Amino acid sequence: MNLFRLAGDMSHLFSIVLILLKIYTSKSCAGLSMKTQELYTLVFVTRYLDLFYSYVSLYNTVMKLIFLASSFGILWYMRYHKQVKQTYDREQDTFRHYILVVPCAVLALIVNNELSVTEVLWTFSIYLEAVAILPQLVLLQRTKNVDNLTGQYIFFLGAYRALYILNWIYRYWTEPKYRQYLVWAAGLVQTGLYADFFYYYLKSWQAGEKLRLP
Amino acid sequence: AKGGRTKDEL
Repeated sequence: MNLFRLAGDMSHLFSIVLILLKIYTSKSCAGLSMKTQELYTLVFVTRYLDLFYSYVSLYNTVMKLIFLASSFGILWYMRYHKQVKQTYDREQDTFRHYILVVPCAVLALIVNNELSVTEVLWTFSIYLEAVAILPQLVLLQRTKNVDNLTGQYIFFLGAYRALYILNWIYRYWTEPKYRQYLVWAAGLVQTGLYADFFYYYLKSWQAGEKLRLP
Repeated sequence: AKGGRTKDEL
């Protein structure tokens, strides 16, 4: 494992810690999209089915379990915690799941490496992860008042993807057999979705202000 | 890995 990959994973992990910390300390999930959290949970469930039939390393297994457990944990807080659930922006978070889930499922059935149940589900998770942030970005645009932790959460999620691209470039040059075009294409799309957010995030940060969206 | 799928990333 190279440093880019490790830094990417840690950035991903850190974003989840931030979101749990925000919910736990402020007992609020204001500004967070439950749709995005549900989509991420679906991503983890469909991708990490391989926990049952393949083993890579202790590191991978532990990280997969953390991602699964934390995504269910966040959803539990948003849905069932007495105080937290009252802070959810239900009226603003109107993005429909099927708009993303259906096209990703169809695409996974057409463009995949092998037409088997596990492989199609895995491919579906790759496509869905690429676009799962969209409900969150839409909510961000609507509510505009972004608190620091939510801004940082999205920043570290974006950083995770950017670091994975560096990891792919590194592995492309160091591992002759390392070619995964499908993952790269989805990853580029995913990182691209953050471009606009990054622009405003860095601008606000430079000006020493809270994140402001136009 | 079949068809270039890399199973060692998260």
